[in-house]
Amino acid sequence: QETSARDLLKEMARDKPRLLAALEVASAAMAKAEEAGGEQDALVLYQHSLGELLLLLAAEPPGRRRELLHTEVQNLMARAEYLKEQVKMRESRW
Amino acid sequence: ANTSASEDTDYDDLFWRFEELKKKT
Repeated sequence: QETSARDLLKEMARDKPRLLAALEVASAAMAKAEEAGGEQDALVLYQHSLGELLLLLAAEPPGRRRELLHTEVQNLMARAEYLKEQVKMRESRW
Repeated sequence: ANTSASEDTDYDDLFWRFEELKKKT
């Protein structure tokens, strides 16, 4: 369900290259987070995409796309926070 | 400007979380 909402958002972002690009960076972050040792790179990508998406969300007029973008930002934020916690915990073990 | 008060609060919360996220681990 999460994926289909994301696909729908991408579909609705076709006329907004900046939004589309930020969503691509978010996808890259998620892929990187799955890689062994990719956590730090993933965090940087999450920060990059979230910074952009937050600006775009602030400028987005009310409507379906705004709702989807809002949900996606919350989703990505939660993923990034979780990843940061993981990294922090691992570093504190050393 | 086009958002309700609760949406504004939520946006502020997201922005605050983003600032926290950017801090060094």
